[in-house]
Amino acid sequence: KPDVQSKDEL
Amino acid sequence: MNVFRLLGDLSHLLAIIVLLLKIWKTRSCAGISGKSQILFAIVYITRYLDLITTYISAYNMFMKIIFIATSIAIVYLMYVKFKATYDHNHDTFRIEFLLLPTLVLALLINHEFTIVEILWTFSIYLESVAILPQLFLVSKTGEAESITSHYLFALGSYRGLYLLNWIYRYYGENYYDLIVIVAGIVQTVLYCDFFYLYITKVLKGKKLQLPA
Repeated sequence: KPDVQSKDEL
Repeated sequence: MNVFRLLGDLSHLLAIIVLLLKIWKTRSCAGISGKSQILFAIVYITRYLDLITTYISAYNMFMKIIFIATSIAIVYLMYVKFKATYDHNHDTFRIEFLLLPTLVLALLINHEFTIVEILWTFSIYLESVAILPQLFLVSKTGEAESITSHYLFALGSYRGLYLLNWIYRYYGENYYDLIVIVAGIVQTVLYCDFFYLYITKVLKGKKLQLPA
């Protein structure tokens, strides 16, 4: 599951 | 960050620069859908709310600020400064048909039921279809200026390059996010017809004209 707190993509 | 992701971001940035320059140099926004531009502004504002709460990198922050600022600037140029040149007679796509379903979908399918996460998910879904008013405008007038075509090509390439980035990240880092992948595929597929016309006509020096 992706880290919902940190979104590095734009 | 891998090369596909970087090229995707640069392609996105290029699209925005091309559009801004076109409007500024010609003092006209003819052929551009204000509806699509409003949707893009909503996309960036709702997606980048984490600017306030989370620091990721200088690059990330810089790009987010640029995307929010330029999308608002484009809406301002179209609806205020160069309002007289705006093609509102042809720009008749009803954006509530995109806003409402994407909002409902974001409420139903998301990673976490929090306001910030739902708005982020909404922005992903909305972005995937935000170009429809623009494509509708092109199909209504039956043509697009070459500079508008270049803008659309750069904008379409951006999510296509992100797809390659996700494939790369899946194999390299075992990272994937189904919400962005499915939305990214939808977004890229919507451009396919346009890509075909761009390659067969615009790159050969012809105007993008739809068959009658």
